[in-house]
Amino acid sequence: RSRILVSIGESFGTSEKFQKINQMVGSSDRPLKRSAEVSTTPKPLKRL
Amino acid sequence: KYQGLEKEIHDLQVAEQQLDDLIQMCTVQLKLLTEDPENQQYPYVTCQDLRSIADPSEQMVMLIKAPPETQLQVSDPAEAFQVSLKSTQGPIDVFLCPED
Amino acid sequence: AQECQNLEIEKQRRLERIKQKRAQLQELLLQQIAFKNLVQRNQQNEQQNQSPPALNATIQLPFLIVNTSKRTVIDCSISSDKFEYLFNFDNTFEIHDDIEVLKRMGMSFGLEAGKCSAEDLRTAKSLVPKALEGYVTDMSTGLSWLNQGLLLNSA
Repeated sequence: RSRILVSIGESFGTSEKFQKINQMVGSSDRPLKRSAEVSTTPKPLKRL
Repeated sequence: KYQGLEKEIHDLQVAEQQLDDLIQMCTVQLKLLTEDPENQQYPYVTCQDLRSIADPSEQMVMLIKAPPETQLQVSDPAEAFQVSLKSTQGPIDVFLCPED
Repeated sequence: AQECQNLEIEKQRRLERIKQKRAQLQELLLQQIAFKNLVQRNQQNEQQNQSPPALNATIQLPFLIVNTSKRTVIDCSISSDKFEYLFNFDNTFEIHDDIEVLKRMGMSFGLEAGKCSAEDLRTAKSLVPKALEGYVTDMSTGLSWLNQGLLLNSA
């Protein structure tokens, strides 16, 4: 099954991998435990 | 047409080499920046910075400070929303960004 | 004709590689600008406040953030030496690295979105070597590919 492994702890260079992870997690059709609640998915970070 | 294409490919070769040199230069500069003793004290963000991009009334922000080469693994979301961290060079610190 | 076709394929392959390398270079420039801008901002703040912020109110780079809804329940297992963590969320989450946080904070002057004021562009260009200022200008106008042709001609 697809899982993603990233080496972290250094500055710079991992942004792309996290975009992939966030897409994978955000697009999963896994039934959310409390899907009844409104807006359970995290709101994207703001851009100042 | 053949000669025109040959000339274009030569130009592209030169352009690509230029880019390789600039990428190499920038990578070295970035590394020197992050390792510069002068800079050790100043590259930080404040909790206020984090609250400015993630609304604390709706978002929970967890901070992870890990040593180099720590492995972060995200499982297949169809199985679980699971994140594992495994360090070999030291302890990992995890904080919750306080609301106030 | 066959040789022309081969050269045409070679040309497209090179153009694609150049496109990727320009994007990689622009990302490196964004990181350099964001990092330097953050350092300058913190230095100025500390001079104004005549003291550094409280230690527990700052997070040194590098770091990661995981953000999720406030209502998410997170089960967390930690090894006794803190070398291993396991988090189980009951809702989706997002992971971002420090550079993404700096960009969201505006430390890269919105260059990644091709939106940058003239004033900010001047500041951003002052943070990179002269030879690279053209790339910063390209990013600020979001015309990086239009100028691709100019780059080739100059080459």
